[in-house]
Amino acid sequence: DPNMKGAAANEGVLANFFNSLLSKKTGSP
Amino acid sequence: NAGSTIQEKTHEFFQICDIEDKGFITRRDMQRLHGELPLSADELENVFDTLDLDGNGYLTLDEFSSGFSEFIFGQRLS
Repeated sequence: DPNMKGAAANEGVLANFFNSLLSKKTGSP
Repeated sequence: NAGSTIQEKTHEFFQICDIEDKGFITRRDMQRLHGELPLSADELENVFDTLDLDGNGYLTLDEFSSGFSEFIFGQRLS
């Protein structure tokens, strides 16, 4: 199912995005 | 408690993206994060499309936080 595949890919991108925000917050004083 | 901590974080992250403090995030705001975050312009576009559930081109705090909680719960389940 291409939709499922897209959703999974987006999940990865979202995780990446929020992880980056998290490390940006914790990385800067 | 955990609920309010998540809410606080969501708000903090929302404000990082909502540079002009408009109360919503546009595609352009998202593109400005390119350089600040280790994501490509394509990935940021993808993030925006994923979070913009109604597809109106504006990300509200509600849409943003539902994406964030999806991320949190996804992390917990995996």
